[in-house]
Amino acid sequence: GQRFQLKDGLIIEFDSNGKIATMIRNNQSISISNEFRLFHGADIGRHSGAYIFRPSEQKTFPVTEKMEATLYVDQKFGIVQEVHQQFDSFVGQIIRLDKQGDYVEFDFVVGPIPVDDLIGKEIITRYSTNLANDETFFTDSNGRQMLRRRWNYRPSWKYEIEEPVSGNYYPVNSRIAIRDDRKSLQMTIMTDRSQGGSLSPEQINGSVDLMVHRRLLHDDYFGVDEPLNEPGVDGHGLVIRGRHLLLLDTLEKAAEKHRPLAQEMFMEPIISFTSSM
Amino acid sequence: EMNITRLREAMGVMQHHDAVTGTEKQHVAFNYAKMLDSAMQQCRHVISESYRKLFPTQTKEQHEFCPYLNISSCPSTEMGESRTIHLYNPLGHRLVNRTIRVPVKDGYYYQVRDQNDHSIPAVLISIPEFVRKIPGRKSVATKELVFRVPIIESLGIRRFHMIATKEKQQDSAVEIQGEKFVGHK
Repeated sequence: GQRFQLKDGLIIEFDSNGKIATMIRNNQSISISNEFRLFHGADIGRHSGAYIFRPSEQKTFPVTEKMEATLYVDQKFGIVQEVHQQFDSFVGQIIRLDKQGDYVEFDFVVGPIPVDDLIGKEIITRYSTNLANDETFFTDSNGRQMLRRRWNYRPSWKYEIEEPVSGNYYPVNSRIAIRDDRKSLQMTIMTDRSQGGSLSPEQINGSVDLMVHRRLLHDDYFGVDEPLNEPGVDGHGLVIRGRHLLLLDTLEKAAEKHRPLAQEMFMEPIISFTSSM
Repeated sequence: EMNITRLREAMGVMQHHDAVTGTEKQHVAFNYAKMLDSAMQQCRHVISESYRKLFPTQTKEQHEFCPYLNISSCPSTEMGESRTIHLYNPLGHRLVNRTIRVPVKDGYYYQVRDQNDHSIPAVLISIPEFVRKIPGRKSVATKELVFRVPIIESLGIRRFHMIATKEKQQDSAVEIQGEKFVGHK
């Protein structure tokens, strides 16, 4: 029934339920939470599919209610500090803190997404903080510069909002970030593959959503002519395992950290084995 | 040259807009995966040959690669046998304090030693059930052997020995016990 901390240069505090609650870096503290939520795919009209993201409602639903958490701390060498979060659904996650790293790692397994209710689902992971980002966020542009995105806004024309959620989703090839100028802090989330990302429709300030998995039951009529419903090895749907690295740093230092880290994520050491010693 | 060209060509095909965005039909997606996998196998052969050229006195064996390490599965390391682990850093900058995770099975003790036979601190940690139960994962690994590599120079190679024994040794990896508690939303 007590909070506990994983601590090194970066401190993460978990609440009594095993959920991440606070991050402290350089004596600056922010409140943070992480949860998996889902959109329901539209089942009438133009559906969500391979080409488009069109949820039936402009809001998310929680994926899961209950969670069992296990804490692993290596007291002797400090190599391992992690919390395994097993949800009572099709989602599981490991949160790791590396003694030598400046980031928190989220290693998640999602799927197979159940569709017994005949509703397609698009799963997001949400990182909510108390950062004030003035309704703006930044996404990379396939290895070029970070582009500034603003909620319900386009820089070169007057934007009329017809689809409030998908109209604010952008491609995230390697990272998405929000900045708080008053606190002089930037939260950057590095992805291990291209995903869709945005601010959270339910909390435009301080919160980032990344879509990690989708399973849909209708074609979107843009030419693929089949729903986005990969069967997986057992025919029950695809399971994904992915990784996000969350960096929290000052505005001045953020780019210095996330640029080499992106290279390290995309070009990991090549590991091979031989039996001779 | 031909072995590398297979992957170059496959990557060329993957620049088609359907492959970039994932808007290809499912049978095309399967074919893309097959094409990439076969090209990657050819490149693994090239890497193996390179090691043999660089270290001609040390190994004549083909290197084994583990494409299922992403689901904590690796037949090379999880059968309770000792292995040499080779790490190649493809980056133009050095990697510092890299954590390496190798799937292993229960019932053995493991030591990690560097090229100079110095013991490297290592720990064992459980692979969570939600990873072990991933459909299609055919693995006997229930734990990961975790150790830290202090430095791998740019374009550099580091090698470590993973020694599996039936009896506990003084420097065997310590198993980390989890502290479990149930939470509610």
